[in-house]
Amino acid sequence: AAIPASKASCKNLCHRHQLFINFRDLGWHKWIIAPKGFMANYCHGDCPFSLTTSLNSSNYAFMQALMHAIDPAVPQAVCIPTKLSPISMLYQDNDDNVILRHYENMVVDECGCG
Amino acid sequence: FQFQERVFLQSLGLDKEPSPKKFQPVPSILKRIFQDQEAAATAGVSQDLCYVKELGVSGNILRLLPDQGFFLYSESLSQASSRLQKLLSFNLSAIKDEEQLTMAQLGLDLGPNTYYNLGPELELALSLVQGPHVWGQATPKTGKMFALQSVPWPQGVLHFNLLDVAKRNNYPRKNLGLFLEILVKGGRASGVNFQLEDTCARLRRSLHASLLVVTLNPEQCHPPTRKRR
Repeated sequence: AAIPASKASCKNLCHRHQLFINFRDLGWHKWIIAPKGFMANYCHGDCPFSLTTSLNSSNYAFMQALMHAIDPAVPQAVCIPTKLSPISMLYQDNDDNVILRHYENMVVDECGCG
Repeated sequence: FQFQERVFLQSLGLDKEPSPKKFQPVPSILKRIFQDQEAAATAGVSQDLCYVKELGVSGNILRLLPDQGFFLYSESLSQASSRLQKLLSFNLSAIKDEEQLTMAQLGLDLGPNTYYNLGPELELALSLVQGPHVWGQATPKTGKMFALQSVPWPQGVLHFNLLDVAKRNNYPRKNLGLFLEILVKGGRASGVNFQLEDTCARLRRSLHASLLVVTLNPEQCHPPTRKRR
């Protein structure tokens, strides 16, 4: 029978956390026309052995978690983005050119143990 | 922080953090493309970021280059009242060598559409400038004229496809120089001189030129793999 994991520990498990990047915080609002910011998110949390079987993890993370359970000197698998998406940015450069460009891998959509 | 920031800005294709004095006006086409992409990203719709469907061309970088040219003034007064001459200059150096040009569209904004001032007719001629302009030279040394167009009145935005001109003129990436002549055609009722002069003066104030350039960076846009037969 599955041992119910305590609620507290679920919170520490690897998952996606919200992170809104406001360009004004970086002082980039002076040259970025749009967007004013974007929801970038980030991955954080533990990757115990049990998780690698449920979360969309890679095989080597499974093996690493297995080895960590046997020998704690082997580091745990880490919580990383497994699905990313681009954003478009409209900005102005030093020659007063207005540029519209897309940048890959700017938004974390999903996390997993890798 | 400055080091990481500079590394990140370089990955954005910028040598250093821009510090523009004032924001240029953003044309509605760029706003629309940006909003379409944002809407698709929000809806989680996958999109081909190497094709600009609103313009019907491949490309993943769109640049609007402002005109850095200046008006030329002809000696003879009669000419001055009916003819406008402007050197248009666009700095292409921001375009990296590896980028492929897929679109170069000149936009000439003659001024807002209004119900009055419906006239006089204009004739516009565009030629490529050969070599740098020598101060004091009445008109620049120009190559063949590549566009000639009449418009019924001095209003609205005209577009000219300059892809071939820009491609031919593009290595090494430097300034693209064009010579624009606008002939204000008289032939109206009395008071024509006043109208011609008034039109030229108004055009000098309202004329705004820009070059919309679309490029495809092959390092970021892999050619679509050919389907196996």
